[in-house]
Amino acid sequence: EHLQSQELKIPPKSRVQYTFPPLFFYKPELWWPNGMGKQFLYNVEITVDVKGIGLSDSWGHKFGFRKIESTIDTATGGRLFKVNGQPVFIRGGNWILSDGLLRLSEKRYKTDIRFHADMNFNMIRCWGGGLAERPEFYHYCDVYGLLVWQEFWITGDCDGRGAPISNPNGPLDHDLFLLCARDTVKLLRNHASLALWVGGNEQTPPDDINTALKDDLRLHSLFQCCNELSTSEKDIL
Amino acid sequence: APIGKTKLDAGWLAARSTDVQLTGVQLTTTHPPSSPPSPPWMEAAVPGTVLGTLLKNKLVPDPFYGLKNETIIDIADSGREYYTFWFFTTFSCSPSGNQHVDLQFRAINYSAEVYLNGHKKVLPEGMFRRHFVDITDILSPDGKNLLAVIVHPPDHPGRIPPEGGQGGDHEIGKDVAAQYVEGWDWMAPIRDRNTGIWDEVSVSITGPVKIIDPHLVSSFFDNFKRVYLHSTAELENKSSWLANCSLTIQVTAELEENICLI
Repeated sequence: EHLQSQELKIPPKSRVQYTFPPLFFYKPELWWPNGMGKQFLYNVEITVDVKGIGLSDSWGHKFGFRKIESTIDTATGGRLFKVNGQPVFIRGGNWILSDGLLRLSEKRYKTDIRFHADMNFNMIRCWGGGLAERPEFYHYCDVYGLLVWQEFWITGDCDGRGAPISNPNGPLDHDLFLLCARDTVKLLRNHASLALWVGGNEQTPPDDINTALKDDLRLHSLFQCCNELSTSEKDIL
Repeated sequence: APIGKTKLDAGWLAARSTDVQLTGVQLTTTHPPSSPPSPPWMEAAVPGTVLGTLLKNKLVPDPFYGLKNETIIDIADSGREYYTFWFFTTFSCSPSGNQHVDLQFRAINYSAEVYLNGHKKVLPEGMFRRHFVDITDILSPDGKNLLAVIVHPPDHPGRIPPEGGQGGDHEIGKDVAAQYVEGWDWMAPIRDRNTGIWDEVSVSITGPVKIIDPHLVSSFFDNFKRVYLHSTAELENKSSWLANCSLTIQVTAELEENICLI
C-alpha cells in the first residue's frame, strides 16, 4: 500500500508536474505537538529512474500525519488551534533567530528547540522582522513537537509607522517579495510543525501582497473539513 | 559520480572586495587565492555573514560581548563597499556523460555574482530565495573547479539615528531582507546587516531527470481511521531526448534504527 511506481515519459528540455494517486493509510501514527502525544514521523522517499540509465534523482523527507486547524475566536479575538481535532492550549515562545551572526548550525538548532520543548512550550512564533527559518530549524520542531507560526517580512519598517515614518507600502519591489514568499513556502511546506503563515508583525502587508499571499496559501477545497466535501469530491480524493 | 548533494561548507576563503584587484574571471582561472590564505584573503565563515568571517579572523571584537558592538564600524558610515566581500572555494566534481550538476545557494543576503572556472552568473537580490545554477557545461574537465562569489549587502542598509529606535531609519524595510538588523528595542544594530552567504551551499548531481520541490499533503476521514497521502512533484528533463521514467514513492516507518516497516 505504501509503495507505488508510475511510468511516465517526459519530453526533452521540459518540466512537468506529476501527482501520484493517493497512498492509503489505515490508522497511521499521528504527529502531535509537545505534550499531547508522540511526534511520529514517516520516511517518505521519491525516486526517479530513467530507462537505460538507472537512478536519476532521489528525494527524502520525514513526514508527519497531522491536521492543524485554527480560527479566530469571536468572543476574545484570539486564535484557537486544534491539532488532529483536539484543542491545544498554546504556550508559545517568540523567536527572532538563533544568532545575530547567522551561525546557524544544526546542533545549535537542536539545542535551542529542545530547550523550548523542555520548557513545556508547544509553539514558536518566528517574528516578521527576523528570518524565514531554515529547514533544519523546522526539522527539529518536527522532532520535538513545536508548532511554528511563521511570519513574512513585514514590520514597522515598512508599514508607515515609526519615527521617522517608514514607507507605508512595504518593500519597494512587491514582485520580489512574492517571489521570495513563494520560494520559502516551497522550501518549508512539508514540515509537520508548520502550523500557520502570517503576513507580518501585528499587521497585514500592503493590499496587493496580502491578496496574493492569501490567494496562494488558500487551502484547496479538497482539503477543507471532510464533512463539507461532496460525494464526488470524496471520490476524487 | 554518485547521485546526490554535496555540501560546500568547508575550505572557503574571503576578502574585502576593495582589497582585491583581480576580476572574478581571473580569480577562477589564472589567479586563485593561495591556501593557506595570505592577506587580504582569510578563512571564511560559510554559511555565515561577513561579520562572522571578520570575527572568526579576530578582525573585529565579538559584538555580543559587553558593548563591543559600538567599536565596529556601521555600514552607514563605512559604505556598502566595506562589507562587500569575495568568497572563494574549490571543489571536485566529475559527472559522467548523462549526469547534470547544479550549484545551489539556499540563501544569500543580498545579491551576488558567481564565477565558476571563468564563467559568470548573476544571483539577483532577495534574502529569502534559493538560487540554482546549472554548471554542467562549465565544470572543469580535470574535475577541479574554482568558485568565487562576490556578495553585495542589502541595497538599503539604512542609518541608525543617534537615539537608536525601532528599526533605525527603516531603510532596510525597502528591501526583502531581515529587518531586525537596524536594531530594535531588544537588539543592537548588526553592522554588516547580515551580508553574506548565510545558508547552505551545495553541488547536486542528478541524471537527466531531476525532482523539484515535492509537495506532500494528507487528508483524513472517519475520525483519522482512513488517511490519504497526496504527493506532487515537478520533474525536469534536462536531456535533449524523451525520457522514459519510472517514478516511485515509498513510505516507511522506522521501527528501530535501520529496521523499517514498508
